[in-house]
This record gives sequence, C-alpha cells and structure tokens, in this order.
Amino acid sequence: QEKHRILHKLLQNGNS
Amino acid sequence: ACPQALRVPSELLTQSVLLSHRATCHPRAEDLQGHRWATFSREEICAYQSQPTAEMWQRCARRVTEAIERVVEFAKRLRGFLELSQHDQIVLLKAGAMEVVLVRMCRAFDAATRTVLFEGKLAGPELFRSLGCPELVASIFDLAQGLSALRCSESELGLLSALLLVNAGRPWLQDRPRVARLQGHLDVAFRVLLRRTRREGLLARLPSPGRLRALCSQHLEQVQAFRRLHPGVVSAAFPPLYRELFA
Repeated sequence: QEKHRILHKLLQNGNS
Repeated sequence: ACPQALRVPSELLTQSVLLSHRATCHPRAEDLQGHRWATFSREEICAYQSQPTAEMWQRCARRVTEAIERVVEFAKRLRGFLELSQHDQIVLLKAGAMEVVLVRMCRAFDAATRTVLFEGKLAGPELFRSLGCPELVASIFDLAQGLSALRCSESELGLLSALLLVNAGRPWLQDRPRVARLQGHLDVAFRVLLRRTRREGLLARLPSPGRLRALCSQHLEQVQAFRRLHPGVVSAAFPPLYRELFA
C-alpha cells in the first residue's frame, strides 16, 4: 500500500 | 433491475459484470455500432510522427493511464472485488489492469483498415513511430486484430476482463482461496454464457495468458529502455499512476 499510494487512494475513493 | 427470469446466480453475475463493463468502457458500446470515426489524415499522421520521442511517450502514457483508471473503476464495481483485502486488490490490479486495457482495445479496432481509436480518430501503427518501439506497437496491433476477429460480445469481454483481474494465480496474494472462490464464480458464469450462446469454440481461440503476460513484460521493458534514453522525463512528466504501476 505504501508503494501504491495512488492505486490505494483510487480504491478507497467512494465514487462508484 | 434484472428481469425476473434471471434468477440463476451465474446469469445474475454475468448481468452485473456486463453493467460494470459498459459503465467503465470508452468508447461506450452505443458508439461502437456503425461508428463514424474519421481516420487520421496524412498530415495528422506526419504531425504525430514528428513529435519528439519524449512527448509522444508522455502523450501515450496519459492515454494508457486514463484507460487504467477506468479499469480500476471496473474492478471496484465487480461483485466481491472490494471484499478482498486492500493488499490483494492492489496485487490483482497491478498485475492485471494493463492486460484488461489491451483486451479492451479490440472494441475500438477497425479490422478493415487495421486502425485503432486514438485521441478521437482511427490510427494505424505508423502513427506511433516516434515512440521508437515498433515491435511493441506491432504486437499490440496484432493482439487487437486477433481479438477483433473473434467478434466478442460485450458480455464476453466483460467476463474476460473480470477473469484477467480476478486471477488467483497472481504472485503475492495474501488470501488466495478467497480470490479463487471469486474467480470460480466468474469462470462458471463465463462457461454458462458460452454454452447458452453456443460460443464454446471461443475458449480455444482466445489469446493465451502467456501471450498477454509477454506483451505486458514487453511494455515494461520499453518503459525501462525509454528511461535510460530520457532520464528524468518519467519522474517529471508522466502521470503518477503510470509511474506507480510501470516505473
């Protein structure tokens, strides 16, 4: 998760 | 929103995957039917070919990144995906997102002219000359052409994409059995669909997992080659998500 902060953030972001 | 007739679980899953696929694809399915996209003119092709390598790479990296973002959204809408651990969601997307982007490309491929939709118009492989990786571009066009010839439905492409992502064989998964369970549901749904539509012959004609993996490796190698020739450009000018996944 540290190495993939952007991906992590996109997955957390609740815009589905 | 599903009709009453669709009570069988795998049919429901197929419908759900299709909805997620349609909602996150570009171009949209409605725009594919009898499309009226123009082909790039000679002058426009020359303009792209005259771009400095670094600029063309940056441009293509942006387009790839936009496509990856749509695949992330597709994954999030896949039933069961967000119930996997954050770690495994990242592992699966890092390994599979580019494969889905490559497969999705066939939707916007025009077999008659051997061109693909790029920045609003149809482009042949020669348009990408300034990237300096002709073999990679040729391999991508070959893949798109082969997939296009299979004339996959949106349901087939949606399930294929889901199966590229939800792959229990990826290294570094923490909860492999859980991913395998989800993969199993998708696999059954895909086979039920193919049986129902008499498309079982499709399975033998799909590109092998090894071929997609090789294409993604080729892409990574070219990113590394580009970095050696143009140090600093990737860090300074490429989209952060692209760097995170490929550099």
